[in-house]
Amino acid sequence: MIEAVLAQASIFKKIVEALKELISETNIDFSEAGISLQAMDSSHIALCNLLLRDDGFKSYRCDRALTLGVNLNSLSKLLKCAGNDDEMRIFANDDSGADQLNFSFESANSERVSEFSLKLMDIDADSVDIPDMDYQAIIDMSSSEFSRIIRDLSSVGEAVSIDATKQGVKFSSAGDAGKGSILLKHQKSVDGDSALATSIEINEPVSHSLALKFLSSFAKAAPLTDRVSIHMTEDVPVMFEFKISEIGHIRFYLAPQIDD
Amino acid sequence: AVNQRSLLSFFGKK
Repeated sequence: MIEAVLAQASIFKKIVEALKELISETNIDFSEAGISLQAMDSSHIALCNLLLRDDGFKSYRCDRALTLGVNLNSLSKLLKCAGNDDEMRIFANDDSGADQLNFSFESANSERVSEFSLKLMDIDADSVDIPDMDYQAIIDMSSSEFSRIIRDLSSVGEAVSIDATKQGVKFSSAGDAGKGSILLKHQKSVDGDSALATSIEINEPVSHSLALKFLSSFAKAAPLTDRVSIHMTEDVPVMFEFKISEIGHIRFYLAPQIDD
Repeated sequence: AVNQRSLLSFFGKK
């Protein structure tokens, strides 16, 4: 038996919205420690890693570790049936091999309870070992600013160059019709830390060129949290981390560009 | 267009 109760369905709705553009189907792992998933896009260039710790749930029970395969588009549709402030219960029986994942949504005043279930599927997907890494540069910035920059530069080109130095981070793109760039200057944290402030921890300048279409997908996680951190080292995958308050994170990894 | 390498060439398969 697994059973996880989230105080607000909206968090889970936002998580699925953040993942479904990049990933169509994924295995979800339930263990004593919580709920996690790792999945790559079909081209194996981008990867997402979700962690929801057991102690972030209102209640959490997992008698035996289970991996359940779901179609994220179907899950997204199902979650549209939940009110944002509904309490959400996810549960599955593993007595005879779970073939469905069940959801119940209870309104804040407990007057309405709805139940839905999602058929599970067998998914044969590659998973990878991601080592713990020290990065050369970590940019911590507003997630809405990140979304805006990706949207703005997508109107110019297909790739973005992210150049981090001690002074700041510059996002730039060029295309047939022209080019554009946005520079965010490093700000030391000051009193009343501005929500839009950008800070950069850096050992040495780092630059990466990345396809904007993947970053547009990653930006779908912005509604989950005010901040995103971008972790960069030359020639290794870039990691974008969106922390989900009190409960976990979504991390996206994107392979660097090939030098032709 | 941007050519990017597979993540499998960076991270080992589990």
